[in-house]
Amino acid sequence: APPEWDWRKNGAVTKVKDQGMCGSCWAFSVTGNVEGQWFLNRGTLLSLSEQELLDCDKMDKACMGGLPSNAYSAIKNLGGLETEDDYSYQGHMQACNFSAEKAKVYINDSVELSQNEQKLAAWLAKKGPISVAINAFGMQFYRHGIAHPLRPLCSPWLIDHAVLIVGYGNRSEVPFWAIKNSWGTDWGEKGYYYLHRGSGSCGVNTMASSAVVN
Amino acid sequence: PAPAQSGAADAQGWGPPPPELLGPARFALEMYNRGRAAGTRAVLGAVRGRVRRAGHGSLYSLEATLEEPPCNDPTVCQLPVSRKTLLCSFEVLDELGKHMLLRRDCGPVVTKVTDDGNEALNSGLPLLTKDPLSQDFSVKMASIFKNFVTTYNRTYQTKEEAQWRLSVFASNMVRAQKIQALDHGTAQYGVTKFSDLTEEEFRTIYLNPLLREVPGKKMHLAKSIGDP
Repeated sequence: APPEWDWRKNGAVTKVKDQGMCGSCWAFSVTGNVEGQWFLNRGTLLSLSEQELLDCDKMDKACMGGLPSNAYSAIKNLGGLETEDDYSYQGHMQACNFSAEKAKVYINDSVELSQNEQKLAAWLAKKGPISVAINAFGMQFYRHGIAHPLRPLCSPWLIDHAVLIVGYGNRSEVPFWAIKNSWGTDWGEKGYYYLHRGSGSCGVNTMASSAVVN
Repeated sequence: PAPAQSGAADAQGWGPPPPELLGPARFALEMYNRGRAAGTRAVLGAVRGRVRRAGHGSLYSLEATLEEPPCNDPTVCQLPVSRKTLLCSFEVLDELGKHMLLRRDCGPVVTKVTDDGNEALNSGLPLLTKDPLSQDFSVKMASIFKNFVTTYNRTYQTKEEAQWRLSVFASNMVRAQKIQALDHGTAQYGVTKFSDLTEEEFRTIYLNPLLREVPGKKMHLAKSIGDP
């Protein structure tokens, strides 16, 4: 893997979004991944609809939570995702209003990624942003810098927040993952969270996944 | 003092340090006196506290009184002080027998709760005003909270809610400090747009417990990069 990589500089990442008062982080993590996959495999960066997943993904629980692996499956079964503009975000569940004709992207499959962080970095640099799930310990008060909580306090077994890794690198020799969150740009570093890389910090390597677009 | 519960010296009353707290209390005193010549060192008084265990570590939250020795040397202190009692709170992490001082707050013992006429503060911070924290801490907290309300455009329906949110905000500032002390990266923690939410509210509204409770659909493993 290259020493550092940042898909924001390569056009594969849309602007930071805001899930509002809703536990829909899983939907933002997945749409962020599919946006990257569609860009890298079909050449167009589209901002995709999380509301469609909240309303139409019956395997998951909208604002009460959901799983990326279920969401990929739902996107496949539904026949694709509409854009953010066509199916805009409301922050609460409504009746499903999806129409296949309006779907602008589709996915063929989804895969689970390695738990080895070096392999994850190599995969990211080659294949695109990665959906991950982490323990959100400390994130309520995070302002900036590279977070590296003590392991007992940020256990990889207590995963409770899904986000998107868009890059990695080093700051003053401290390795980090650059993570796109969905709490708006007025949180963290303009909406981004930087987490220590290489130590399995907060379980960042335990639930890495991606859609596959042929 | 109440007898220590087995395995946890939890919420002890004041008194000589119970055996469980003796080690970390002595370590905290040693850190406090570091660099002081003999005869100028403070002495440990009463101790109370509790311990939280996690993994291989134990986190001791201690409150202790320290007796500063009389100070008659004008080169050391301007006014001769016969004897000064300090009330300190310490956080000591004990990992596999190795102690680490995470936080130390000391101040003169406050003998009575001052009534400075700022009801919103006092009534909203019942715990804090009983703490040995100085009055200017409360005033500072109120101004930080005011900045928070302005920055994030907060509105509260009633005065009671404002008081409640102020007290949540103040205790969150303390929580953020603890998280800061326990982070060995370069992250800075402090006031964010979520600083007036309790931990419970934040978890319920913004997080996704399903991620650890429910196994998702099984996906096959991606080939590694470079894998022929």
